[in-house]
Amino acid sequence: MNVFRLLGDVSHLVAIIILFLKIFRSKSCAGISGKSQVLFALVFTTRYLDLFTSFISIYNTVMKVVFLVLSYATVYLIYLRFRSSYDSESDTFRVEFLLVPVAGLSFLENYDFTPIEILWTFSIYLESVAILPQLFMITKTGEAESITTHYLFFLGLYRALYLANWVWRYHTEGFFDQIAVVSGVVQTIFYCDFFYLYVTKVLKGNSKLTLP
Amino acid sequence: KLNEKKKDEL
Repeated sequence: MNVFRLLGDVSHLVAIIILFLKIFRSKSCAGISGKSQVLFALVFTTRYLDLFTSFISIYNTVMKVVFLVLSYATVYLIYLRFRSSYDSESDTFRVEFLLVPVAGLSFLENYDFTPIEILWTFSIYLESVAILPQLFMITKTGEAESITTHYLFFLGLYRALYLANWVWRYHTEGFFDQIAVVSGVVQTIFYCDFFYLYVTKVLKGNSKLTLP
Repeated sequence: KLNEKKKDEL
């Protein structure tokens, strides 16, 4: 464990908690893409299958459980508890255009052709594109509440910190996970234009992000 | 192909 990965995990946890609390306390999921949240729940489900078979550390197990519980709880809030506030007309990204290529690629490019390894690879590739329905929804509605932009900021920051973690691990222990690194770079690139808007607009104190 | 590494990352 290094400081970049720890800060990355904390940033990821903060993002997930921000989103959950925003929906739970405002009793509304307006402006939130339910499709992205379903994809994230799928990412955690396919990545943490080894939750009960291989024990790494208390931290590892606890974080996996927390991520799984909060992601499914968020999907529950969006599609069941507060479904009347779910803006399905704006959440129209065709997720099959993500799932099919990601599934195909995970069969082609993986470290080991075994179910658990292919599912892990699937989760890595899927995570890199899972935010696209949310970003697409924001461009479609042309705006986002500032709490939603804080969620996206910490979510984007988490994988950027993981990139620093991989640089660190490469230089200190020769660790290099090509699939995770390439996907992490792609994932972080998708946030770049959002990061620019976040810094130039939201941090200037605007109540919400309105796209030009 | 990467050697069999323990997946210690989240």
